[in-house]
Amino acid sequence: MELLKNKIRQEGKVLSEEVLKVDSFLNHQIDPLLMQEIGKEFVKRFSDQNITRIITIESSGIAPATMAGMILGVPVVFARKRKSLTLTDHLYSAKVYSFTKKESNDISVSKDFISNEDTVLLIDDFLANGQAALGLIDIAKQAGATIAGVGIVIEKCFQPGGDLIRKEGVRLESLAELQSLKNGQVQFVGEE
Amino acid sequence: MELLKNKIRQEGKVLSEEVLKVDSFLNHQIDPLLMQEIGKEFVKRFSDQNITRIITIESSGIAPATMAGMILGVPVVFARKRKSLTLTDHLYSAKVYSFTKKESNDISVSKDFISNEDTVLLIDDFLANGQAALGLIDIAKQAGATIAGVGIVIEKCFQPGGDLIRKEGVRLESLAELQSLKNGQVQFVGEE
Ligand SMILES: Nc1nc2c(ncn2[C@@H]2O[C@H](COP(=O)(O)OP(=O)(O)O)[C@@H](OP(=O)(O)OP(=O)(O)O)[C@H]2O)c(=O)[nH]1
Ligand SMILES: Nc1nc2c(ncn2[C@@H]2O[C@H](COP(=O)(O)OP(=O)(O)O)[C@@H](OP(=O)(O)OP(=O)(O)O)[C@H]2O)c(=O)[nH]1
Repeated sequence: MELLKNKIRQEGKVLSEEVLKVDSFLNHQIDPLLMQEIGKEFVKRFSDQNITRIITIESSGIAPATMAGMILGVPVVFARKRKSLTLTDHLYSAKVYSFTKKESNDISVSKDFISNEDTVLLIDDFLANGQAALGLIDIAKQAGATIAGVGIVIEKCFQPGGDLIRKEGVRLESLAELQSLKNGQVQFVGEE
Repeated sequence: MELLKNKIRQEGKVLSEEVLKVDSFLNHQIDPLLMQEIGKEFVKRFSDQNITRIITIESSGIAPATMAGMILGVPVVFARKRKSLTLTDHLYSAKVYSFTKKESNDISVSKDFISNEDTVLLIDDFLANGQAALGLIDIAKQAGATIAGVGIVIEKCFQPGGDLIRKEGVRLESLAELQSLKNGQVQFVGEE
């Protein structure tokens, strides 16, 4: 997605060979009109599917997922990483391992908001090691939902997440695919 | 806002005299088209102001704030409750006290995304004790920003948040004002 790739080139900061900072439009400050374009692009890529619900994870997945839901006219559910005041029981949960923190934590979705009648699009901001996306896939499977696929804003293709998702037989659409962050440079897949 | 009040009447669950559950459209599942209407209503109410940025708090504030930002064409910043991979320094922070947990925690906004040149609209989903809203006001003041006001989706008028905000001299616009949650019933301000 050229608009997104240009935004990354202009505003992305390479913090290390492994980490791209895009706080100015995705992870802390949000560019709502860019999010709307991202939503449109997700909807376009999955237009062959009859999506009934979008599932994402708090917090950075919420804006892109909500825009896709607005365009499709379907509800959006954000998986919680922590119990909330009103989300306490009647849940599907999945363990998500963090390589950085070396610990597992649960993500949860209420059974009220996903069922075997749903065809779900799973959306998140970054795809790196893939544990969060695998957690969402696990929850969708527990619910017996049909998985239309995973939609990712930025994928780090040099990390295993993409392969893990494809190994599950799930379709993956990433709007920006990073080949490398070496030498302080953003290099997209298919570029020199 | 009648559309919102009707949604609350149809789908809201009164959990106690103090807590209304609206997980089906605001706090876990999101109704994106309702969020768009909520965004429009916030923009309408503050149309006399030259808002340059919207500030909210993760997670439930993100969807309504992003819709308002989309309609105004301005960036939206969500204050973080925890350090993130990329939000580590160069921050404005405020303490937010939780009466339930009996503890204070910091919320933070990067200094890159708010300044004395901004006129900010502060948006959140619920207004109860008001500590989160006061934290956002504190951050806006530290940055020297002009505060257009606070926009709240659902205010519990029987709790002190609204008074605390007005005591700060800040304008408050709440789209649904709850008079009471007694007897398992939602009663809005101005109703029998
Ligand atoms: N900016 C940025 N973020 C990255 C990058 N790679 C991974 N992340 C994010 O960092 C967080 C890493 O989460 P961990 O669970 O600790 O995973 P990991 O160590 O196994 O990678 C996730 O944020 P999250 O759970 O999605 O948090 P939130 O932003 O939704 O609150 C993930 O999206 C990157 O290159 N740049
Ligand atoms: N559904 C519902 N929620 C309420 C109600 N009253 C307060 N809340 C939410 O509960 C959380 C209470 O936070 P605390 O910081 O513990 O505050 P408190 O005990 O002083 O009220 C906040 O969620 P938050 O920080 O905004 O979390 P998030 O949803 O953004 O993750 C607040 O918005 C209510 O009547 N119904």
